[in-house]
Amino acid sequence: MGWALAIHGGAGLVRRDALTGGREERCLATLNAALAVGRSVLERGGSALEAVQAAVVHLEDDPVFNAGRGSVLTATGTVEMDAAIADGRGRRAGAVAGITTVRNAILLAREVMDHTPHVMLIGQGAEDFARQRGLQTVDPAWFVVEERIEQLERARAADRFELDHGSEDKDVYG
Amino acid sequence: TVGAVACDADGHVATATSTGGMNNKRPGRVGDSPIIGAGTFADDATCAVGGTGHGEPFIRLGVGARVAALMELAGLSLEEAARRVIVDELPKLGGQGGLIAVDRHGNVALPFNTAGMFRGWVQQGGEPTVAIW
Repeated sequence: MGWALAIHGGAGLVRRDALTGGREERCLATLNAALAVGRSVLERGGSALEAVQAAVVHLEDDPVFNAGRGSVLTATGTVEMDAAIADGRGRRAGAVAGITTVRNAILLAREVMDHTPHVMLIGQGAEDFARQRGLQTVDPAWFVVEERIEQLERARAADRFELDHGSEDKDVYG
Repeated sequence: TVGAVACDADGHVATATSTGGMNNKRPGRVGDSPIIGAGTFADDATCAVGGTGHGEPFIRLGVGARVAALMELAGLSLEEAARRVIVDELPKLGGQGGLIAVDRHGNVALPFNTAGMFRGWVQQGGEPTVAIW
């Protein structure tokens, strides 16, 4: 059948008609762009691994989704991000968890896979490894956007967790 | 959460997932995204899988590896295995979310059980499609 690519921008319990203020258009534009980035890799004969990495880096950099810039917030208002990458050739894998300053977490997961004998690094050890590998780091404030602060305040008030795109208890399964 | 799965022209598959987690989560909480075999899994013999949703049920069910196991051991197609895990099994653990998956033949599966989902896909020779449910 040839090459194929699929991407996602997260789950939520919010209804599509609740995506107001141009958010639907912004989400669609980002998804289209990320799909194009990954597709271009595959069209020129690149590997599946390079295609998924390129697509996810694009999604991480866009504030409409909750990975990287536009990250959701913990109960204490901080950011903690996770990422993983896996290569079907030999079931290779790399992952990171609880990182706070690495601009593109997926690139750090790739470094773990390619340059350590490990599968997962977490917290400060992962942060230190990112610096050893020369990955770009930023102040944690880079990842915080107003929309996520408002979402956190709603979640705190309701004493609940929220998926990427909010929650509506009345409409659990769509 | 964001993610991607792909099959290249040589039939190799891969997956990548990145997330901030869930808003208002307890500091130190880790979801399924970085857990290999739960939210992220790839094996050329079966498929590549990326998950999104409530992480804890994804971890308890071992979603990614389970889709692959159903293909390898029960002979299910990618679509059958992915749908069984997300539509039939995950809700029994209270899990809400979905996955994207691709096999080494370039088949794509995109099941989910939530009211909101953001997807895009393209196959060689086809037109790219992007959709929000």
